[in-house]
Amino acid sequence: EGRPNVLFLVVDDLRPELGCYGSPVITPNIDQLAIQSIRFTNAHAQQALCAPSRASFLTSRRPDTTKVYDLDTYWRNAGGNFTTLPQYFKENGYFTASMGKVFHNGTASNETDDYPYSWSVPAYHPSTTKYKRKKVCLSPDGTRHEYLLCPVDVSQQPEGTLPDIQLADNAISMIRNMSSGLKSTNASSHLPFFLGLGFYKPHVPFKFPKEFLSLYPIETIKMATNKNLPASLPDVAFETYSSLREREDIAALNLSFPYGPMPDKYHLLIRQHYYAAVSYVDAMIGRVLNALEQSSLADNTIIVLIGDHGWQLGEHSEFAKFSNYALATRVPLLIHVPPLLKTSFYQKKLTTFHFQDVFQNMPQQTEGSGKVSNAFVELVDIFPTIVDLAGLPSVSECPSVSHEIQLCTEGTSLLPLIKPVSAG
Amino acid sequence: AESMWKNCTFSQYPRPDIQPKNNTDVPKLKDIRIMGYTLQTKYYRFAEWLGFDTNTSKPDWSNVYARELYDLEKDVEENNNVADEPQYQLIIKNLT
Repeated sequence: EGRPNVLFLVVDDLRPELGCYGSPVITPNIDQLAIQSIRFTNAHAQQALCAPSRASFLTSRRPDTTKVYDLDTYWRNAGGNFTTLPQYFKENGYFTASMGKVFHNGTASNETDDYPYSWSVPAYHPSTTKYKRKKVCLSPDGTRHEYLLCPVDVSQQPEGTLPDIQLADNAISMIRNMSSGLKSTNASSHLPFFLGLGFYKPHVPFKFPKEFLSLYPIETIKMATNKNLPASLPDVAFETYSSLREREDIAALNLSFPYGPMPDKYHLLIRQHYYAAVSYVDAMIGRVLNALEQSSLADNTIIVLIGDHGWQLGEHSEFAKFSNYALATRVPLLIHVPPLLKTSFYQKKLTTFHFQDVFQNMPQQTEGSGKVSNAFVELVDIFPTIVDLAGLPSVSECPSVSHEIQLCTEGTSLLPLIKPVSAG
Repeated sequence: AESMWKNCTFSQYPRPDIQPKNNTDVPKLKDIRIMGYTLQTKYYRFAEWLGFDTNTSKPDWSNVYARELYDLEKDVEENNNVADEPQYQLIIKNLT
């Protein structure tokens, strides 16, 4: 009783292209969270690919320990039977639930999202994820294709919705149920929760409600200032943005392999659609945070928001992740410590998550607001940090070889960085 | 606290070959031959692309395929790899 809840938000392929990080991209809901959080400006993923990065930060081990480098390997089979972040909370009396893409779905998480080890209930996957590689993007001639650039009329989509909309709906429903349970007299429903929410966008394809594209008129989009392939870049360092080339609209460009380049028109379109997809996810996150506040849970819930890795938007003539460039490894990291925790930044109740609707009221930019840390941090640091914030027994540092040790960390708790900010 | 904090971050990325191929971006475990290790400090980003054994998950430090060094004070966008320039060899030695 009294222990904080945890809301763990993972956004797929999100680089710090957010208003709170100085970007012109319109993200008022995440910015609102940032104002009430510590914003880390130098956070890096351990590998710029979904499955390895997620296996890494959810076990707090680096890829050379998890032995997860690709999209198919399950760390318990390859690296060791490592305790995960949600598993640790579950073993300490929490109700844990996964929705969407927290672990990389599929064989990389044993086809179960690591249930039942990590989660109290089977993971929720939106029914519309099965259309990810289907021909659902409308072309001007009325035919449907599998495009990279795919703004849609949601009502015309299969099942009349999209994965991140379903994800937010389901999360809101669970939050309301948890709130009802906490108010009930049923002792078993009084467990604190760890809710992992994995949003699917802005990962390709850029399929999102088309109205978000109107936020970014194409004439306002700027080219990357360094769009050319550096002459001094070793061949081995270059990534070929294969995940873009396999979509029909990009394939039709007949780009030269491996170096392209991408035509300027598509360079701009890709940036425009990435921005719109980010604003769409921001709106879904805003809905969830608003539900948290309305359910009276916000003041006792630790909130963490991260991207699993970055993304290149035409810089160095590259698109996507798959590289070691800082643009591919650097991620947003926000940690909201709620007012009821002793380590909180706040002297009084300040948690407010009103839904910011960009189509009703264009928000102000909030760069520079909130608390900031410029320290070097890594996603392997998140596990011990959340554990410390929640007051669970701290996780000890791993020895150099740790395959037989179920619980340890190759990261460092960020609590010392959070406490001075809190004191200030 | 920040002044006493870690002074770099580490990331890595695997490759099947030194030349870009169809499976360069997402090589399967069995196809990985090279690992690029990179560290980011306040002033530099350094990367070394090394031969790699997936059975042991260890790089072969004597088998260097390529290096990258970006001087972030002069080149924050990482446009100019200076790993081969003589004046940076001591920096590389220190970073390795």
